[in-house]
Amino acid sequence: SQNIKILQIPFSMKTLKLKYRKHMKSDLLYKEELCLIHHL
Amino acid sequence: REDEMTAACCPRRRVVKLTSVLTLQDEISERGHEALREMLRDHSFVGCVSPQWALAQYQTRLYLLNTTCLSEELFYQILICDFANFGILRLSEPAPLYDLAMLALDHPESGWTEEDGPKEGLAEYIVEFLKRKAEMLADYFSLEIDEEGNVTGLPLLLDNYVPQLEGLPMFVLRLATEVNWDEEKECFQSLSKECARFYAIRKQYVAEEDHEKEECESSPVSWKWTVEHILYKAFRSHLFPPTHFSEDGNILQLANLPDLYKV
Repeated sequence: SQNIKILQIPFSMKTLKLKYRKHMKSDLLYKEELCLIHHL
Repeated sequence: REDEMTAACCPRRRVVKLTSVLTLQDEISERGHEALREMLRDHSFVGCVSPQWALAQYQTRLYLLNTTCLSEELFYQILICDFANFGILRLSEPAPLYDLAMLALDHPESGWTEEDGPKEGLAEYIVEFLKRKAEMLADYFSLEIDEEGNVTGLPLLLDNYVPQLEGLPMFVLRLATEVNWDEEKECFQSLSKECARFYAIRKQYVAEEDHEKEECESSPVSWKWTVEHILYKAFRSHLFPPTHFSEDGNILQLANLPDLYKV
């Protein structure tokens, strides 16, 4: 197990929550846009 | 399989003899398309259209490639071919499975309805369920879950590549709901598919403002740099594209010089 390569990556649950909710909003807007295009 | 180093430049420390894994490796070889592999191996990268699409030239032809689908297949093949030999991406702060599951259940993509019961109960079930799988996940996939129910480490699949962590909540939810945990081969296959889905580059996780940042194009942290220098570099050496990529539009020939001369 001493041969395992380990790298640390920055992570914050608080930041993830903020980013995730932002993406959720843009996903919904994107889907609404697609529906509108389809309707037109 | 005989390479001494993995795709993440880790020394291969274990020889895998599990029939299930060897069969999955053979399946990758069987469905591979030799001409497509040659094209990917010798292509010249032209540029990114978006985080999802890129242009590449091979001989006298210009191709449009679906980076999202190609990277998903790349990570699947790495998960199967470097099985049980991954390094670890250790999170600087533990990620509680409960919070991740709740975030995913809040997303419409989860398909959660009131008939499924309270989200809190489902999230608690997911934590307990994945904690029971922690030993196997850590041993074979370098996916670390501690006794308190936090994700602490993710597999290091490709040198210099970190997945977009916005995909972590859905990955955790799908680990509990989409993986076949009953049959060995199907388990490794479906688990690898879910992990590959999480690691593939996704347009929705590249912030809108980053799309426009031309000045950052040459910076090693920009998505364009990652696509060109990490993903397409790995496509040359590690991806054996399946035949269906030439039929489903994921690798699409746009033009070739002899025809353009005629025009």
